[in-house]
Amino acid sequence: EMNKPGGPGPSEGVLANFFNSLLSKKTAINS
Amino acid sequence: MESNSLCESLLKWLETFPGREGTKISHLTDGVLMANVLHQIAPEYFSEYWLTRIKADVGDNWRLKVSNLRKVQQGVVDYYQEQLNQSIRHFPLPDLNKIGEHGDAVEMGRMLQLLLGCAVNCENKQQYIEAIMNMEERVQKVIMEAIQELMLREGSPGAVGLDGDGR
Repeated sequence: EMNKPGGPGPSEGVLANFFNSLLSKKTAINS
Repeated sequence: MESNSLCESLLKWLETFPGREGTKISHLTDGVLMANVLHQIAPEYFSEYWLTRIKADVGDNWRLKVSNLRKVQQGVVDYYQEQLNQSIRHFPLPDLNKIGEHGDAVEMGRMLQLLLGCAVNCENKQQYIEAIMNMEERVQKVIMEAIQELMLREGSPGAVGLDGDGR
């Protein structure tokens, strides 16, 4: 899967999934 | 991941912090700006007191620069371990001498990668992650791979896979 230069590519959804997963991941901060 | 691309992309990421526009490698080699960014990311850990340990105005003295960089790196390693319960033993720590003495882009990229991991795992991670999601796709991809490299080893319990499948 290669991105097309200059335009939205198939990785756009992968990126959104990844960062949304990061957002929803519970933050495990020790207090 | 190409390291020059890593450094270039993470410099762009750093520019998303208020007042950090136009940041170049040469602005980072004394560790002061990175320490301030860490204070911004997690002020409860990288406190005002911690900041006082970083010497400002070190000029061209590379030994003082490396001394500052060492304190920054140690602070970050401790933050992962003590605050995030996340092991980064697999991650090759940057060569601080190469950063302090030569402003090496490859090593600087790895240093900024460590800061990135703090930002996307800290209590205020939402603002940092959303800022990344507003960046151009090419940069987002490099940042995603940089985060994965930090998080996807040693079966880290909090690891997030490429497509969220928990690999």
